[in-house]
Amino acid sequence: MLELRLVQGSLLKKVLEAVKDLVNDANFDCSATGFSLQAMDSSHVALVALLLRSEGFEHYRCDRNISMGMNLGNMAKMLKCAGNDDIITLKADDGSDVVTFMFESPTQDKIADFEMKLMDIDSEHLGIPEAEYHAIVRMPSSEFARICKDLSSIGDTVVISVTKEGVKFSTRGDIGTANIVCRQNTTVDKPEEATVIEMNEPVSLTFALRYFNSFTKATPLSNTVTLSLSSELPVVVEYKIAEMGYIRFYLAPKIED
Amino acid sequence: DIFQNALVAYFDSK
Repeated sequence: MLELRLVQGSLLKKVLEAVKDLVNDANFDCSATGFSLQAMDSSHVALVALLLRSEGFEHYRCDRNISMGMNLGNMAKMLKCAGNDDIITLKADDGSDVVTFMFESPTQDKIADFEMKLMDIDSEHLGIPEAEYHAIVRMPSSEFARICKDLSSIGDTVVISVTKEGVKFSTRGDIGTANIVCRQNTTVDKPEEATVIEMNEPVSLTFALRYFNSFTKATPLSNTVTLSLSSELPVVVEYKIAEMGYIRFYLAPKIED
Repeated sequence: DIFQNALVAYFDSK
């Protein structure tokens, strides 16, 4: 028996909007720790890892570890039917091939349930070790989204370089080139507006912009985004989900031949 | 020319 009641149902709606274009089908894993997902995009260069901790749910019952295969497009369609203020409850019986989404309005005057078929998904799980990164950049998520969108109108790839001067996002295309430098800026009114750069050593990596633009669909989940970069590792683009967990995107760098 | 590496080049399959 699985029963997860999330008072801030809009979080789950935002999560689905963030991942549905990157991954078609995925297994949601439910355990005592929480509700999680790990899935790769079809080309196996990007990976999304989601964790919503059990403590973040108002009610969390998961009698045994369960993996539920879902089509994320269909799940997003169902969750779009929930109001932004609705409480969302996920329910599944042991051995069942369906999951039920229950939506309750805050005043309890409207209750809806939607039943979705589960799927068998043969997904490849990757072990992601804890790593020391050469540089970690925290910046406003809206600023990062703006940079990715602006650069993708000029080129297809972005070079992210972190030096003691700041973090530079560069692209080049048929019409020309673009460079955007963000300097560390911690003297802002609100901490979420700060750009903070922790650098152990300079790093410069090249990525496909279309993946970054896909990752920025998670912007509504968090005011800030963290980029963790190392020359030998995929970048980690992390959006913290307040008091619940995180959504992390991993993207393998492009390698010069 | 630049190539895109797959994630399995970095992370082990469980």
